[in-house]
Amino acid sequence: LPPSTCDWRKQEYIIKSVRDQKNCNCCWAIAAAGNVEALWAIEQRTSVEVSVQQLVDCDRCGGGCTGGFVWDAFMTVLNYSGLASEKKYPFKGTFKPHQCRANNFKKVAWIRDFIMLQDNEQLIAQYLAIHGPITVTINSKLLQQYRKGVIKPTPDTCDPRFVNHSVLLMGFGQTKRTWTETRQGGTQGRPIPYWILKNSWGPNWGEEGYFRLHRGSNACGITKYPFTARLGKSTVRPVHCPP
Amino acid sequence: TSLMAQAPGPLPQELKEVFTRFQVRYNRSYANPAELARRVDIFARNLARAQQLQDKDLGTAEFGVTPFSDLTEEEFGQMYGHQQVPATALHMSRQVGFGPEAGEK
Repeated sequence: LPPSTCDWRKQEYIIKSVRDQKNCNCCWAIAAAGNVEALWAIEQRTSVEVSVQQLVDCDRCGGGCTGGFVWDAFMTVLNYSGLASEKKYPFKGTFKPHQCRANNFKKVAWIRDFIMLQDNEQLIAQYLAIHGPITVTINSKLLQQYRKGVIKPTPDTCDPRFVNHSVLLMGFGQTKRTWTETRQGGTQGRPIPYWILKNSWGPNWGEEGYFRLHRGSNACGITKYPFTARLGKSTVRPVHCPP
Repeated sequence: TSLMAQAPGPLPQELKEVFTRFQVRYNRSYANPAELARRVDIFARNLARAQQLQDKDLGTAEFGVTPFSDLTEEEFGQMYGHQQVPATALHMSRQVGFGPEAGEK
């Protein structure tokens, strides 16, 4: 069983600052970059900031800032034998075709392969707790108005079949029990299990750039496309997520 | 005006104040008065929508003014989402992978 709480933001070397995709539809590239950075922090104990612009410029589908997919970002990492650093190949938030400069720079992080996890929140939590943050793609409809707290939508308010925004799953937990005073003496609310997700809209949005989504109800389609890169051998020693 | 009559939310004067605070906080300016009026209208609709989401949410989430409160749902989707993943986009099935340690194919 996975632990009851897990928060990779507390792990040493993990980059906690939140990127801002600005007017570029590159959430898919930022989520993939965040996944690679987190795995390097956990497995290699190295804090690397990789180039999102490389993923945007060198995407095989050439969608650039008009959209893309996390799995294509991972393909780009494989095709170019890794990612340059953010410092050398900085994010511009714009795209011009045929401007890929990946071969001009030394690579600071690379991956062995990438996988898609099962659409099961218990297994996703288990994988997350052992291996590190993963990317998920959700329906972003409710996020435009979101400020803080745990979103617990219904399929009517957030259709899980329509997903359009990739983010990084950083951990999970549950809210504390709440006590509501009533005439009869009070009722105790049940704790709400949640996922902790890192968005790419800057630190001024949501909970300092992060948000929480209900865990256990496929909220906003969170189980539809859970993807992660893998760095080393599959026999790598298990690591443990900070509670 | 028609919106004010039908949607819950702040009164016109309150709305003006809330919108001004939004503009200052998120450094928003608009090309002309017509655009400003349009954005105020969108802002008001979004506040009303946030209230509806608040009412329907089963968790502890708070919805309200955000950096995207002056955008329509369509604009927001175009600017900050990515393309929709159609059901047929992936020529693969779920059997492709969980990891060899978990019995992946």
